[in-house]
This record gives sequence, structure tokens and C-alpha cells, in this order.
Amino acid sequence: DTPEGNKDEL
Amino acid sequence: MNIFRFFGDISHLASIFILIHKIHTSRSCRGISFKTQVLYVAVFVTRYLDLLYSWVSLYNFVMKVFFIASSCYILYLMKVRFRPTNDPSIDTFRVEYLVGPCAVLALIFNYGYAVTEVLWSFSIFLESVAILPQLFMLQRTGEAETITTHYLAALGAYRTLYIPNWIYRYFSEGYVDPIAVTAGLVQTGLYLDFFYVYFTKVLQGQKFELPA
Repeated sequence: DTPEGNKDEL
Repeated sequence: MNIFRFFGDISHLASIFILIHKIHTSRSCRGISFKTQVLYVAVFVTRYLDLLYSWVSLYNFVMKVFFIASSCYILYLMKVRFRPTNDPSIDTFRVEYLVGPCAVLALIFNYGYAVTEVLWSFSIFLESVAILPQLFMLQRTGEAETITTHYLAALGAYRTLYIPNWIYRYFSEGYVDPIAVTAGLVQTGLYLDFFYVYFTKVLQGQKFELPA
């Protein structure tokens, strides 16, 4: 799991 | 995607259409903060850099391109097409007080030390305060055209709807994005005063006027 934010959100 | 986020995005789209409609029909950008609009371009460009290297969905792609293009188009309307109607002398909020702290916060709070990650964080923080020059201008003039208040209400609704979206995502996916949520709560909070006047005055058919 990569430490990413809600990158699918706008 | 859930219903809250979908309607949040629709509300965001609506806000931009309302703003463009207002400028075109009144042939004027009076009452609109150019600084806020510049900040939105900065927000979209720094956040949607991933257009260049990652694919989420057609929906996501179209929306990102639309937000970048429409925000640039609004700058064009304000600075070129209807330039004489833009009055910089009342748009006096110091944006460096927003951009500087957001840059510092992005360097401290991010999901990885890569240029794109830091810029993504920066865009989240900057978006949360980008409306301040606009609200400051409203505060200064003490009144607003009704259509401008509809623009702000749609923009505020978009942020408000993202909150139930995050709650929904927490329960359905067990996932929380602390940066987006914190900044989102701050951003929504900034609209509370505005919403109060909007609901108690504008939606009752009165003009948007702040108490002296």
C-alpha cells in the first residue's frame, strides 16, 4: 500500500 | 464514487457555470476577486499534474481538464475581455500570506517527498483558503449581486458535500486522508458566515447585505 491521499478525488 | 462526492463535483461544476454565466450576461466581473480566481488556477494546475502520468477514470480526466481550462478561461474573461469592469483597488487581500504558509505546510505535511506529492499537498492547503480574497472583498463592499452569492453557495456546497463523502468512505473503505479532511474542514468552516447570510437573506428573496 502506497502512502497516498485521496488522489481519485477532485 | 458515492452520491455525496458526485453531487459535490456537480455542485463545483455548477459554481463555475454560474460564474461564467454571470460575467457573460452582466458583461462584467464586478464583485469577483481576481486573486481568488488566480489561486484556483494554481490549485488545479498543481493538483492535476497527475494528468500527465496517471489514469484514474474518464470521469476524473474530463473533470480535471475542465477545471483547469475553465479557471484559465475565467482569468481571460477578467483580465482581457471584461478588463475595464475588474477593479483591483477593492481586491486587496495579500495572497502571499496564503501562499507562503501553504507552501510551508505542504513541506511538513505530505504523503512523500516527491515534487508531485508536495505540490498535491500544497494544492489541498491552498484550496482551503483560496476563497478568502473573495470573502474579504465581500466583507469590504458589504453587499453582493445575487448571482455572485449563488456562485459562492454552489462552491461552498461542493466542499460541504465532500465531508459526508469522507465519512462514507471511512465506513465503506476504512480509509481516511488526514490532509484532505483537515483542509476540507477548514475550507468548509470559512463558508459558515456566508451560508448564514445566504440562507437567512438571499434565499428569502432579499439582497445579500452584511450588517454595517
